[in-house]
Amino acid sequence: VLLLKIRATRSCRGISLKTQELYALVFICRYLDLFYSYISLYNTVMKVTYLATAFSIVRYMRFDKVVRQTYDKEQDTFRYIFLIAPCALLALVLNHRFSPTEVLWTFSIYLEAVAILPQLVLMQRTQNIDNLTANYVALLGAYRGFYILNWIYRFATEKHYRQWIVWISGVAQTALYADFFYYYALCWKANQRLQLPA
Amino acid sequence: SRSAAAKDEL
Repeated sequence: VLLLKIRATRSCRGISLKTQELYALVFICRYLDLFYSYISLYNTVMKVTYLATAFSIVRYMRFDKVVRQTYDKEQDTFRYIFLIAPCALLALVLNHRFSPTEVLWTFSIYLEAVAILPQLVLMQRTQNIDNLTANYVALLGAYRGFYILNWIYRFATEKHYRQWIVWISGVAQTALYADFFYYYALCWKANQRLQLPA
Repeated sequence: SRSAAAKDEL
């Protein structure tokens, strides 16, 4: 959705490069297992797709002659370190196994939960949030939210399916969107363009 | 491993 928006409008107005780069980092850390494990064709295709789209978005925002001029660097002020450092620390302490790949995987789970924050902060500062941006954020929130339903199903049907790190992170990630979803639903009902209160 | 089950998720 985001790539379509950027390509169609030749603009990344209202999009946080910080959030996009954090997602690229999340996918790198999580999908290292592309090199040493195979689950299914679907799984592999989606992992490669996520990596490719994340990097393509970052490339457009940083290097495309036209698109990069629409990036509002002054407003996108969230500091990487405030998200990366606590997640790295937590991953070192709270993990299933203390190995490089497992710690990086756990780090990616924690980081994904909070990676939307720069985007949410940027949107709060944006007067006119365009529909594609609002829809993109809503879809991103719904994506992990729908996982919760799947986790409940798997918990009920699969033995040994206990995933506290993933579950708590996923619920926290979805909760971060609660406020956004509230205003998104209000504006959608009133058929108005999304506006977040300052 | 306890974490193996989640590795089929994206």
